[in-house]
Amino acid sequence: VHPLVTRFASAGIEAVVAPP
Amino acid sequence: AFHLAIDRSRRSAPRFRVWPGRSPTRVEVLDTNPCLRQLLLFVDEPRRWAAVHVGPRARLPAENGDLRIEANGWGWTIWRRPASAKRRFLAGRDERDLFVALVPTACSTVAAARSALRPPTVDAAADRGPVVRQGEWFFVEPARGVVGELETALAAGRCFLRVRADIGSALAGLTWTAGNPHVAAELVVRADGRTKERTAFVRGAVRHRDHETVHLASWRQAIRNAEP
Repeated sequence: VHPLVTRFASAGIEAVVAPP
Repeated sequence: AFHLAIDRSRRSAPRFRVWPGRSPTRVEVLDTNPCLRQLLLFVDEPRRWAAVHVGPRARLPAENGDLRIEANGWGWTIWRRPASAKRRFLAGRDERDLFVALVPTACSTVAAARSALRPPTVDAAADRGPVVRQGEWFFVEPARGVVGELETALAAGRCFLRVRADIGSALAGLTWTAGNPHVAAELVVRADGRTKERTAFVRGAVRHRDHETVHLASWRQAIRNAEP
C-alpha cells in the first residue's frame, strides 16, 4: 500500500494512487 | 506531474485518485483531522508544463498564463503548470461529498488551512449575524442599511432581480463558468459606481448538486472563499 493511501485512510478518507 | 482527482467512476462511494508524480516532485500529508475527515497536502514540484487529455464533452476551464487548451483530434489537451512550486491543498469530505481546495497561504494544519480559506470580510460580517456556508460560498448578513438601499434600488429599477441564477457566473459577469453551479432562487448583483467592484446578494433557496440546499429567509451577501 502506498504511504499516501495510508495517510489518507488515517484521516478517514478513501484514496488510491494511480498507476504510472 | 502531481495530479489529484475525485474518482466517481465506480458504483460505490467517490474517492480520491492521486498521481504522485516523478522525482523531484514531492507530496506529503502535513496534517490530518479524522473528525472532519480532512487533510492538508503539501506538494513541491518544478513549475513545468503537464498535459491532461479529456474527452470532447468535458467542461473546459478558462485559459490563462498557466493553462492552455488545444484540440487533439478526439477531444482536448489541457496544458497546465502549477502557479507556484510549493502548494498546499485542503482535501477531504464536505457535508456530503469530497472536495479539494488550493490554500492561499503557507500553513501546516487543517485548522489553519480552513481559516486561510475564510475571507476576512466573512469574519467581519460574523459580528452582524450567523454565517451560512455552502461549499466555497459564504452567505453573510449585509452591513447596516445595505438591504434597505438594495430594496429601494430594485423598486426604482436601478438593478434587476435574477431568478434561479448561478451565483459564480453572475458575480463574474459571465454567462457560464466551470464547475457545478450554486443556484440561488433570487439574486441581485450590484456594481459600485466608483470602484466597479461587484457584490452579489441572494435570498431564498440556494441549491447545488453536491451540497445540502440552504434556505435564506432574508437578503444575504454572497462571498466566495479565498481559494486562488
